[in-house]
Amino acid sequence: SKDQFLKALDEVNKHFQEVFSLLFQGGKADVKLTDPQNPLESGLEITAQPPGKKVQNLSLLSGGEKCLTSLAFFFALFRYRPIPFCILDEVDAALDETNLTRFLNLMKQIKNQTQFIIITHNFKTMEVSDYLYGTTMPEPNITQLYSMKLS
Amino acid sequence: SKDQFLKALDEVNKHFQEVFSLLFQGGKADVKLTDPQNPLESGLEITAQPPGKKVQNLSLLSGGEKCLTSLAFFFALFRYRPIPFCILDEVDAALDETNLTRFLNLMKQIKNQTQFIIITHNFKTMEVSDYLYGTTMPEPNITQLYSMKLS
Amino acid sequence: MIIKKLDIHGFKSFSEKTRILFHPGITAIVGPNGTGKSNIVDAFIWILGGKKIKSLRGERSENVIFNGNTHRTPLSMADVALYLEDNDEEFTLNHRVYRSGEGEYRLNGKAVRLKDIQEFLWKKGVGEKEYFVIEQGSIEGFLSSKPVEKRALLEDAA
Amino acid sequence: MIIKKLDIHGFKSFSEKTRILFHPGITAIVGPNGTGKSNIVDAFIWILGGKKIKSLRGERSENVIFNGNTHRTPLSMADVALYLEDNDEEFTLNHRVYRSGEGEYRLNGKAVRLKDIQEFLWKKGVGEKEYFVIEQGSIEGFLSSKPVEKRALLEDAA
Ligand SMILES: Nc1ncnc2c1ncn2[C@@H]1O[C@H](COP(=O)(O)OP(=O)(O)OP(=O)(O)O)[C@@H](O)[C@H]1O
Ligand SMILES: Nc1ncnc2c1ncn2[C@@H]1O[C@H](COP(=O)(O)OP(=O)(O)OP(=O)(O)O)[C@@H](O)[C@H]1O
Ligand SMILES: [Mg+2]
Ligand SMILES: [Mg+2]
Repeated sequence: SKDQFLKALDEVNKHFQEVFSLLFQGGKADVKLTDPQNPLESGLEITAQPPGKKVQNLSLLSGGEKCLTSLAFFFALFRYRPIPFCILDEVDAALDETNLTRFLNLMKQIKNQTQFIIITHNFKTMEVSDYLYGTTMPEPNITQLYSMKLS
Repeated sequence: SKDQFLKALDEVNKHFQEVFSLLFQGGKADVKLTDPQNPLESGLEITAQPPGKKVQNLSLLSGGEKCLTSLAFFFALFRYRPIPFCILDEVDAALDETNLTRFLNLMKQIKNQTQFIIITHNFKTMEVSDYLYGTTMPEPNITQLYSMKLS
Repeated sequence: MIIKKLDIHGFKSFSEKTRILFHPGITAIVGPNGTGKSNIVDAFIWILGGKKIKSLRGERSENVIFNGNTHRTPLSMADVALYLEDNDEEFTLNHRVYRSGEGEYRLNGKAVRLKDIQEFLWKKGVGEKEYFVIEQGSIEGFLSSKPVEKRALLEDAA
Repeated sequence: MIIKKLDIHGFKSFSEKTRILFHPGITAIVGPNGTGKSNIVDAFIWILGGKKIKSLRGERSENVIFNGNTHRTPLSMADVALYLEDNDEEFTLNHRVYRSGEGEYRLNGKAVRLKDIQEFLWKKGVGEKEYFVIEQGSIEGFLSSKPVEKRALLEDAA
C-alpha cells in the first residue's frame, strides 16, 4: 500500500542517516523519491556527503566511499526489516583498513539477530568471524572444502 | 589497413596465449574475430581456459580469473606494441596472493621499457615498487601527498 | 531462523557430495581464486529460488551441473539441500536438476512448485533474495543502479 | 619516453599546488579511501586529452575544479602540467580550465588545440589512452565489454 511504502521509506531514510554516520564517522546521507508527485511509481535516489565534504554527484565519490555508502544502505534495510541470514561475496574488497574495521563492527553488532556468511580475501574479516571455511581445488574444477580453526 | 589489422590480431593472439599461460601456469586462451567473414568491421571475442578446466563461457570464470585474463590481454597488447608508460588503478583488488605475485612479476619484467604508476591497497604491490607515494586528507577534500621510503 | 547445513552435490565445482555446517554468528569463507567460493553463493541462490536466479552465472542446467575437467567426465545431476531451523523446528529445501533440463523442488521431502518454496520463505521473513545476497561485484555498481531498482529493494523490505 | 613530473593545482582535491616526481620503474600510490589517489589518475587522463576524457568522473569544469569543503571556498581555476622526457629532450603539456568553462591547452608553453596535443602524443607512441590507463573498476567489466570495444583497443595498438 502507498502509506506502508512511504512509512517504510521514512524509517529506512532515518536508519540510512544513522548507519552512514557510523561508517563515515559523521557526514549526511539520505534516500528519497526521485518523483515525490508520483510515490506509487517513483524510483529512489541516494545522496551522500562524507564529513566535511560537499554534497555532490555520487559518481564523484571514491571507489571505497561508494562501497561504504552502498553498505550503509543495505544495513539500513536490515535495521528496518531484520533478516535471518545474509550472504556477502567480497563486499569488503575496496575498503581501506579503517573503513573495513567500521564495517566489521557493524556486522558484529547485529550478528546475534542475523547469521552472516561472508566470502572474503581480507585477513581482518577472517579474524572477526566465528567460523572459518577454506576452499581449494586440488584437482581442476573440483572444490575441496576445509573447516579451519582461528588461531 | 585490413592486412595490418589482421597481422596485429595474429601477433596479439600469440602473445595473449603466452601471457595467459604465464599468469595461469598453463591453460589456453585466444582472441579472434567474432565475424571472420567481415574483418573490417568485426568485433573481437576472447576465450579462456585455465589449466585442466574446460572451455566454457567467460561468465563462468571466477572474479579473480576474469581479472587475470583481462590483465593477460592488456599485457599481450603491451608486448605487441610497447608503451612508454602505463597507469593502473586498483587492478589487483580481486587477485589472491599467488596470482598477485605472478602479475607483479610480469610487471617487473617489462618495467625497464614501460614506466608503471599503480594505485593499490596491496602490501605486496607496494613491496615490488621502486618508489612509493602516500595520500592523506588532513582536511576534507584536500589531498596531502607524501613521498614514502620502503623499509 | 538459522541455516544449519548446506549439502551440495553435482552443482558446479562440487562433484563430490559436500556438506557445509553453519552456526549462528559470522562464517567466513576464504581461498584462492577460482576454487569455488562464489559457487557456494550460487548454490544458496539456486536453492532459495528467487528472482536472483536469473543472474546466476550460467543458470542453464548444462552450466549448473558439474561438467567435468580435462580428465573427468561430467555428472548428470545437480542437487542442493538446505537445512533450516526455526523455533526448534527443522525444515529442508531441496532443488535438483538433470541434464535433460528437468528439475524439481522439494519442501520437507514433498515435491512442490518453486512458488511454494518462495511462499514458505516469505512467511519465514526471507524476501525474494533482493537484498540479503550481495553477489561478487554487485556492491560496486549499486549506487549507479536505476532508481526503480533501488525502489524494488525497499519494496522487498517494506 | 618517461614521465618526469606532474604538477596539479586546483584540480579536484588538489587545492594546494602539488608536484609529483616520477622515475623509471614502478611507482605505487597508496592511501585511505577518498584521499585523492584516483584523482591523480584523472589528472593524467585530463592532461593527455584522449577519448577517455569522456569517462572522467565529472569532467565538467565545475566538477574538475576544486570546489571547496564546508569551511573553504572553491577555487576558480584548475591547472595540470605534465613534464615528459624523450631522448634527453624535455616536453611540457599543460591543460587549464576556468569556472566559466573556458580552457586552454599548451605544448611547451605555446597555446595549441587539443588536436595538436593528441598528434604530438601519437608521434611519441602514446595512443588515444584506450589501453595504457586502466581505471578503477574497469578491469572487472572488461571481459564482458562489447566485441567492438575490444576491437578498438587492438586498433589503437595496431
Ligand atoms: N558447471 C561447472 N562444472 C565444473 N566446474 C565449474 C562449473 N561451473 C564453475 N566451475 C568451476 O568453478 C570455478 C569458479 O569458481 P568460483 O567463482 O566459485 O571461484 P571463487 O572461489 O569465488 O574465486 P574468486 O576468489 O576469484 O572470486 C571455475 O573456474 C570452474 O573451475
Ligand atoms: N572537484 C572537487 N573538489 C574538491 N574535492 C574533490 C573534487 N572532486 C573530488 N574530490 C574529492 O576527492 C575524493 C575522491 O578521491 P579519489 O577518488 O581520488 O579517492 P581514492 O584515493 O582513489 O579512494 P579509493 O581508495 O576509495 O578509491 C572525493 O571524496 C572528494 O573528497
Ligand atoms: Mg568469487
Ligand atoms: Mg580510487
